[in-house]
Amino acid sequence: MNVFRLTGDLSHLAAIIILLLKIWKSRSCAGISGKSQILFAIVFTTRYLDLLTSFISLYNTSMKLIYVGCAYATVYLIYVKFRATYDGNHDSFRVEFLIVPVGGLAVLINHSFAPLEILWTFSIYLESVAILPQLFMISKTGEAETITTHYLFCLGLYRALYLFNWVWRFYFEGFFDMIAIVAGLVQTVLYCDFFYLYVTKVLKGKKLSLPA
Amino acid sequence: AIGQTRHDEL
Repeated sequence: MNVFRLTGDLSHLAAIIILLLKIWKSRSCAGISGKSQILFAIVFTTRYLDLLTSFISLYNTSMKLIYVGCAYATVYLIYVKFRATYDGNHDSFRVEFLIVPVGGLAVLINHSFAPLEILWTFSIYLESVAILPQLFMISKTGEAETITTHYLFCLGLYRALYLFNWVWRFYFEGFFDMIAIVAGLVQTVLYCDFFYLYVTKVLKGKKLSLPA
Repeated sequence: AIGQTRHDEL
């Protein structure tokens, strides 16, 4: 555990909590892509199957359980509890265009051809692109609530911090995992455009709206 | 150590 890992995890946790609280407090999931949230629920489920096979630490187990639990709670709020506020018309990204290639890639490029390994690899690849339905929705409506941009910022920051964590681990532990690093780079790059808008608009007190 | 790290990171 290093400082980048820890702040990365906390940033990830903050993102998840911000989104849950936003939906809960406003009693609405307007502007939130339910599809992205389903993808994240799939990501956590396929990655944390190792909860059943290996114990690392209390921190590790509890964070995994919190992430999985919150992911399903978010999906429940969007598709069941506040379904009436869900903006399905604007959430029109075709997720099969992500899941099918990512599934194929996980079968082709993995560390070992074992069910748990393939599912882990699948979750890493899928996470890197899971935010696309959300970004697509924002580009379609041309705007995002400020609280939604805070959520996206924390979520993007988390993977960027993990990149620093991997540099650290490479230097001090001689460890690197090419699959995680490449996918993490892709994931971080997808947020760059958003980071720019966040810094130039949201942090200056303006609402995030895209030019028509 | 690949396998271990697999489970260690979130």
